[in-house]
Amino acid sequence: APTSIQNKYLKVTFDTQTGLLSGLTNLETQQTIKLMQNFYWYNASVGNSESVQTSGAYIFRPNSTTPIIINTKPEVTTLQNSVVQEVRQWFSPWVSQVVRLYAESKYLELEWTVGPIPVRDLFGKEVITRLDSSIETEGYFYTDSNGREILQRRKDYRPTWDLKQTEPVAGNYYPINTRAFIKDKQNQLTVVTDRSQGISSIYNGSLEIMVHRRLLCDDYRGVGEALSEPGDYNDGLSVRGRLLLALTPPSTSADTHRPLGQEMVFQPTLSFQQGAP
Amino acid sequence: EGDSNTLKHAMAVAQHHDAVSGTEKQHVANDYAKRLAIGSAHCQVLVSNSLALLSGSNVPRVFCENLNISVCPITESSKQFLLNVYNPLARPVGWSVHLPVNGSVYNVTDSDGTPVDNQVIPVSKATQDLRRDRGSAQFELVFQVQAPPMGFSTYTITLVQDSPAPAPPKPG
Repeated sequence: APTSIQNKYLKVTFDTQTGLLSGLTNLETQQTIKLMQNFYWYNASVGNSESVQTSGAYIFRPNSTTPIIINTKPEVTTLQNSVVQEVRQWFSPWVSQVVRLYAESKYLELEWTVGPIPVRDLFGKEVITRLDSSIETEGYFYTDSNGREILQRRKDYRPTWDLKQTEPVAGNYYPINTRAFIKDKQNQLTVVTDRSQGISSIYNGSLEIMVHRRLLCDDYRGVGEALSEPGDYNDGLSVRGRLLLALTPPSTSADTHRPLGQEMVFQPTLSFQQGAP
Repeated sequence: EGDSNTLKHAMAVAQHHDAVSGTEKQHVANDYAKRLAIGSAHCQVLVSNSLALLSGSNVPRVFCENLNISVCPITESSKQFLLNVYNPLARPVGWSVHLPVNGSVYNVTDSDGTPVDNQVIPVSKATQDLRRDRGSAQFELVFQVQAPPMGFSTYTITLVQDSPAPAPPKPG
C-alpha cells in the first residue's frame, strides 16, 4: 500500500504492511486521528439454550460478540493522478473496497462492494465494516433520524428505563439514515451513508456499520422465509455502497456534514445524448 | 408522456407495507422493486421532456442506471456525447463523475467550451466481477462537474485517442 494519499484538505495514511487505513488528518485544522478500518462478519444465531430466537430479517442476533475478520491483509492496488487518488482493497472474492480521494474534496470516500455472500458453510452472515479510531468516546455515539434530529446513543443504556442488556451486540445497534458520528473534545469523525443501515459503537472510538446480510433461517415474525435474496444470477445479492468520512472539530462539524448529507441524498441526475452539442 | 405519479404510488405502497428487504416474501420484494422501477422509468421520461424543453434539444436522451458498476452503452461506444447534469439542490454543487469508456484519451469541455481536467483510469476487478456480461468498458473517465442551483449544466465529451491504454494499477 502507499504510505499516504492526500489533497489540500485531507491526508489519509495506510499501514504499508497490511494495506489497511491507519490514519486521517484534516490539513486545514491540523487535526489527526488514528483510524483503522476493516470488514468482518457476525455468525447469525440459529438459537441457543437461552432462546430459540434465530437471526432473521426483523431480528439481528449474532451468536457471538466477536465478529470474524474477513482478511487482515487485503490485496492492494493504487491509482494516483490529478483528478482522483484511489487505493483499491480486495479482501476476498465477495468483499472489496475503493478508498477514494478527489482533488477538491473535504471528505474521504469509501466505496464498498459486498456479495454474493457465500453460505455453503451453512453459516448465515451479517457483514459489517468497522472504523476503529483514537477518538475517546466513552461509550457514546450519535445517529440521525431521517437526516433530522441527531440522537445521542450510549452503550448498554436507555434514557427512559433501566436496561438489562441481554444482547451485547444487537442491543446496541441503532438505525442510521444519513449520518452518524463519534466525538471527543477535539475531534469529530462523521460518517455519511448513501442508504439506511444499522450502526453501533461497541468499543470506545469505534463505529461499525452493517452493510449486507444473508441468512439461512426465518426469524418467526410471519414472513416464513430466510433473508437470502437471490440476486441476478441466483447466487446471492451483490451490493455496492458508499461511506463518506469527515474529520472536523466538533464545533464546526455540522458545516461539513449537513451539505454533505444533502448532496448524498439529492445527487445530481445524469443523462446522456449522442453526438455534438 | 412522463409522470411522477407512478413513482409516487409505488413509493407509497412500499412505505405503507414497510418494504424493507426480508420483511416480506421474496416474490413480494420483487413486486415492490418492479413497481419502483416502472415509476422510475416514468420519471425519466418526465425529466427528459423537461430538459428537452429547457435546453431546446430534442436529441434522444438516455439515463444509465448501472453507472455504479461502470455500465452505460452510450458512453462506452460513442466517439462524442453530451452529459447533462441536473442539480435538484437549491445551491450550486460540484460532483465527481465516473463514466465507463473504452478510449484512453478524452477531451471534456463545459458549455462555454472551457476544457475540464479529466483522467482515464482502469475499471476495477471488483466492478468487472459485478457486471459480468452487462458491459465491456475497460476504463472510467473521471472528472468534476458543476451544476447551478435547481438547474442543469452540459458537458461535451470527445474521444481523442483509442490507444494506448493507460497503465494498469500499481501492485500494492
